[in-house]
Amino acid sequence: VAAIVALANQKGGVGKTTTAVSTAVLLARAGYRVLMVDADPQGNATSSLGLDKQALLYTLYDVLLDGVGIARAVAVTDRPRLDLVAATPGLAGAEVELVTVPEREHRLARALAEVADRYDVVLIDCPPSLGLLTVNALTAARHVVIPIQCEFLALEGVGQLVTSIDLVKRRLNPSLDVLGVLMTMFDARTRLSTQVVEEVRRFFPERIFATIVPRSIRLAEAPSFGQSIAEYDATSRGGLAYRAFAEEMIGRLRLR
Amino acid sequence: VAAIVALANQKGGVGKTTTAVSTAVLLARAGYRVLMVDADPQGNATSSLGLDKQALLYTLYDVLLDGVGIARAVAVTDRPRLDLVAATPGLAGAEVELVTVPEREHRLARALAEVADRYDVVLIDCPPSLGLLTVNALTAARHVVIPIQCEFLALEGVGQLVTSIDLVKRRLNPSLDVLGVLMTMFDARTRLSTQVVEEVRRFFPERIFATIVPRSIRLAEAPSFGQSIAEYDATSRGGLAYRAFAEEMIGRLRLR
Ligand SMILES: Nc1ncnc2c1ncn2[C@@H]1O[C@H](COP(=O)(O)OP(=O)(O)OP(=O)(O)O)[C@@H](O)[C@H]1O
Ligand SMILES: Nc1ncnc2c1ncn2[C@@H]1O[C@H](COP(=O)(O)OP(=O)(O)OP(=O)(O)O)[C@@H](O)[C@H]1O
Ligand SMILES: [Mg+2]
Ligand SMILES: [Mg+2]
Repeated sequence: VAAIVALANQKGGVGKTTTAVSTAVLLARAGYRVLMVDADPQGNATSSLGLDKQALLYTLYDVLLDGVGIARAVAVTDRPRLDLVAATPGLAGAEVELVTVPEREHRLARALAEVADRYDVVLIDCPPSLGLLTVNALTAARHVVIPIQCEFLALEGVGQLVTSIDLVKRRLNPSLDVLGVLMTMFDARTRLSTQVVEEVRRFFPERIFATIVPRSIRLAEAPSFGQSIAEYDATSRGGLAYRAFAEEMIGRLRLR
Repeated sequence: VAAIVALANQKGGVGKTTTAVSTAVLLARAGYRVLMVDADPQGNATSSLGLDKQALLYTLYDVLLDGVGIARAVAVTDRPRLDLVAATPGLAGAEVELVTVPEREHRLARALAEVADRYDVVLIDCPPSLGLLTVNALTAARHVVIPIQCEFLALEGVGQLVTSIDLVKRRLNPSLDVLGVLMTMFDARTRLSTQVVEEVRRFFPERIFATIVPRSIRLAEAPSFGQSIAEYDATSRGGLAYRAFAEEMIGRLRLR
C-alpha cells in the first residue's frame, strides 16, 4: 500500500509546494508510481506541474464535500507514473463547509483508501494553516515532512505545528509520524541561516534531513514554466539538493 | 478616527508581517499614534516587535471569543506612540470556534470601534489564509494593502484575494477599498521579478505603489533581534525602501 506523506507547515512560503512537486517528479522518474494531492486552495502544486485548472472535471473539493470518488478526480499529467488530484480556489470554502460535516477530519483518509493500492507514494501539499484541510491531510497520512525555512520567523510556529501533529496522532491517526524536517532556503551569506539550522537540529536531533536546500533563484523560476527543478535545471544547486532529498526519502520510506 | 489598514494575502511568506511591522514603527516615529493588531496565530508581528508572549494578560483571542474589551488587550511597546494587540497560538482555534458565533465576521470591527479614536492608524497583520480571521480584518478595515512577492507562484492567488475582498465589500463592509499593492522581495538577478511586476502593473495600474521592496537579507535578520528594519539597519536597501513606502502610505491615507 502507498506511503502517504503530508508536507505541512502553517508558516507561509517555506517551500512546501516546491518540495512536494520536486519530490513527486523525481520519485516518478525513479520508477515509483506517485499521486500528488494538492490540498491548498491556491493550487500552486497544480500549476507548478503545468496543469490547466479550467480543464479539470473534478477536483479535491468535489471529493471532500460532494463525495465524488477520488478515482474520478485523479488527473493524469504528461509525466509517466505521476498523477494529480488538483485544487482550485473553490477549495477555500471547504475550511468552513467541512466544520459541520460528519467525520469531517477523515474525509481525505477515506477517499484515499480507494486508490492507495495503485501508488507507491502519495504526497499531499498542505496550505499555510492548521485548519481542516491540513488536519485532513495529517489524518490521511502515515508520515509528515516539515519544510522549515532558514529564517527567524519560521522558527516560531514549529512548536505549534508539533502540538497539532501530536493532537492528530492522539485523537485521529495513531500511525502518524514525523518522517523528517527539511531545512530550506539556506542562505550562506547570513549567519542567521546557520543559527536557525542549529536551533532546529537541537529541537529534532534525529529527524532533520541531511540535505539542506539552498536559496536558489532557479527554484523560483521553474514553476513559471510549469516545470519542476529536475526538468528545468537539474544540475543547479537547488536541483542537486532536491535529488539528494529524494534519495533520502526513498531510504526513510523504505521504498523497494 | 483612525485609518484602519489590513495587510492581507493568503499566499504565504510574501512580506505581510515585515510590511506591517516596518510601517508601524516608521509611522510611530513620524509622530502618528499607531495600533498594531496581530491577527495571525503564528504571532510573528508580536515577536518581531520583541514582545514576550508569555507576559501578556489578554490577547486577540480573548477579544474575539470571550468579549474582553480590546482596551484591556492593548499592550504598550517600549516605542512611543506604538501599541499592540498580540496574538498567541491559541488564536488558531478562533478560525473554527467563530463559525457558530453570531455576527462572527464583525467581532474585530466592533472591538476596534472602542479604541479607534485614540489612534491615527491601525494596522492589522493577517494570517496566510482567507478564513474568518482575515475576513474579520477585512470587515474592520477601511483599507487593504496587498503585499505581493515578485515570484511566479505569488501571482496565482491574487485573483482569488480580489474576489474575497469584493465579497467582503459587497456583503460586510462597503467602505473597504484596496489602498495599494506593494511588490516585495524583488530580485534584480532574475528576469522573473521584472515579469511579475509588469504583470501586476497590468492588473492594478493605478494601485501599485511606486516603492518596490528588494530582497534584502537585513530584513530577514531584523526580527531575530526584535527590531524593525528602521531600528536594525535603516540605511540598508530594505530600510530605505520601507521608509519610502511609509511616506507613500502617509500620502495615500491623507494623514495630516
Ligand atoms: N530553495 C529555494 N530558493 C529560492 N526560492 C525558493 C526555494 N524554494 C521555494 N522557492 C520559491 O519561494 C516561494 C515559496 O515557496 P513555496 O510556494 O514552495 O512555499 P510554500 O510553503 O508552499 O508556500 P505557501 O505557504 O504559500 O503554500 C515560491 O515562489 C518558490 O518558487
Ligand atoms: N524584502 C525581503 N527580503 C528578504 N527577506 C524578507 C523580505 N521581506 C520579508 N523577508 C523575510 O521573509 C520571510 C517571510 O516574510 P514575512 O514573514 O513578513 O511574510 P508573511 O507574508 O507575513 O508570512 P506568513 O504568510 O507566514 O504570515 C521572513 O523570514 C522575513 O523576515
Ligand atoms: Mg504551497
Ligand atoms: Mg506573517
